[in-house]
Amino acid sequence: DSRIIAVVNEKGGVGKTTTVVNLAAALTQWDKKVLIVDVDPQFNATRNLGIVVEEGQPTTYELITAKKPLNPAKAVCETPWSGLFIIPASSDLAGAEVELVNEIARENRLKRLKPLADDYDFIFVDAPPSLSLLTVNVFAFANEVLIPCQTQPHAYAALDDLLETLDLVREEINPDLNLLGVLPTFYDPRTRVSRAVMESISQDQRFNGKVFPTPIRANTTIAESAMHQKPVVFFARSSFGAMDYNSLAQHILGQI
Amino acid sequence: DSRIIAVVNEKGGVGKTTTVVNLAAALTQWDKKVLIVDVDPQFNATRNLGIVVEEGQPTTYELITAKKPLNPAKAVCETPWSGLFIIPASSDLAGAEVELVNEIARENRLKRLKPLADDYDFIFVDAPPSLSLLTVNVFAFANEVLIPCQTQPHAYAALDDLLETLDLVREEINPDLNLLGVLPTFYDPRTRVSRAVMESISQDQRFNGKVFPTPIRANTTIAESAMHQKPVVFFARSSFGAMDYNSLAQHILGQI
Ligand SMILES: Nc1ncnc2c1ncn2[C@@H]1O[C@H](COP(=O)(O)OP(=O)(O)OP(=O)(O)O)[C@@H](O)[C@H]1O
Ligand SMILES: Nc1ncnc2c1ncn2[C@@H]1O[C@H](COP(=O)(O)OP(=O)(O)OP(=O)(O)O)[C@@H](O)[C@H]1O
Ligand SMILES: [Mg+2]
Ligand SMILES: [Mg+2]
Repeated sequence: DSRIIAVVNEKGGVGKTTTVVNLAAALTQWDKKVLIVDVDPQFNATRNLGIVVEEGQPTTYELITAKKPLNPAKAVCETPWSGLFIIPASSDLAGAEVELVNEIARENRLKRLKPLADDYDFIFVDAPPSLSLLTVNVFAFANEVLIPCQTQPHAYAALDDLLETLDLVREEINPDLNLLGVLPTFYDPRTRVSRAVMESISQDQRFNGKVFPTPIRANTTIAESAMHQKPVVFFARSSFGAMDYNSLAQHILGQI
Repeated sequence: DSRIIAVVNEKGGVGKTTTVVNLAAALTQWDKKVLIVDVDPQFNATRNLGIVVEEGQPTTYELITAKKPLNPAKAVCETPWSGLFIIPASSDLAGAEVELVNEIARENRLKRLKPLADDYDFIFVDAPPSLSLLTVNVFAFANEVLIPCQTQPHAYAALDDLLETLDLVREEINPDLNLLGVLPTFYDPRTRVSRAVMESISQDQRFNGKVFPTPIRANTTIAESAMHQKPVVFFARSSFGAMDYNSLAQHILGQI
């Protein structure tokens, strides 16, 4: 069965999109077939891969707002990299929240994608920076959660709300949702702040040791690869960014 | 009259909260009386100043959701720095969006703070990373908009949506809303990406030259000051962060 992994943290700019795009790309190097689902109204994962949505092409918005469910396979796009696929998003998604307010079981709309699970080894879902209806949909659909956490004070503090929300989601909406792990990002061993927050994350009892041992280091090649609309693991294979996301992929595959 | 400045960009992690806290603090050094209004459900501005909300203390949530409007002055808190005040937020604010959905004129709730305008030289409003009802309330209340923009590709691309939204807000909700300027943040002159995006921002015709000439440089002291719950202008007066926010303050006061 496919592993459906939500990448979530309502704190903005912590590396959610970067993790979805680069971890998904890294896993294709081990012959995994991977699907990205972009659930961010700013469609950064779609943009990061250079995907342009044509007029009339179905996106995440259509899949979750259509009265009669569409065939989700119709929204899957190929990317320039073999083994890597994406259901793109567009700014239409910003309207979904209000449109679904009065719908029954509005948090289960993304579950319409469940039939796709058998076709992929991994499905990664990129969430927006908020604990909104879209994010609740992401929680209802996924079976694992990966939490990128910038090694900065605000991002670490945001985890309190997130863990409370996860407990609520497990009780009310999706009892099978497991914490895959917390991923420290923007790690810079030269600064006190980064080391201090890394220390707090690693020792935090609430995660039961589920903290990825290899942090993602702060690394301008990652931003540069986004500018060139390529995953860093294909843009600059020997950069820190590529190395860190490759070792994260190996960790998730149980190889290290 | 008071200048009410919304600091907005739905891209996450671009430096909205950092700009509100540090620009507000910098302006008090020129004997200005400044109020911060925290409209982010993650209440990072409140946290950044070390403000702890007691049980029963009114916050932004109460001001905007109360059936009968409260006296907004009751929600104003002092901070450890003279001339600097804040209306704090709490995670209750995350519920406001859904609670106000069926209310008439729900985008005008923050305007209940208008009576405070005469008491302050500047009011800065920290918005969450989304173009949601809370952000629309911020647009309806403010008369100027400052847009922090990380010198990174995703943050620059997010400006397309934001400028469209601003046009819509001017037509439908608040014709007096002016663009104060775009503030380049996390600027690192050593990296190609940062220089390239800085170049795109400065030459972008849509801003009519309203780009602050002094970018805020990437600077770990800023993150460190957040950890010590102090504005960087008071935490490390000679750091890049303090220098850059002080020159931004001077620019806004028309001194440079
Ligand atoms: N390890 C890293 N080192 C340096 N830059 C990074 C790193 N990870 C991400 N970035 C850059 O930082 C910015 C924020 O990252 P990203 O957009 O992935 O965060 P996000 O959590 O998805 O943001 P949002 O909350 O807006 O969805 C991007 O410009 C990205 O290129
Ligand atoms: N110029 C800078 N140099 C280095 N770090 C910075 C700078 N500005 C902000 N930061 C740090 O980057 C992180 C993101 O900044 P901040 O929280 O102010 O962004 P934001 O736009 O308010 O985020 P959100 O979208 O979650 O509200 C914080 O940890 C902050 O301390
Ligand atoms: Mg993102
Ligand atoms: Mg903020």
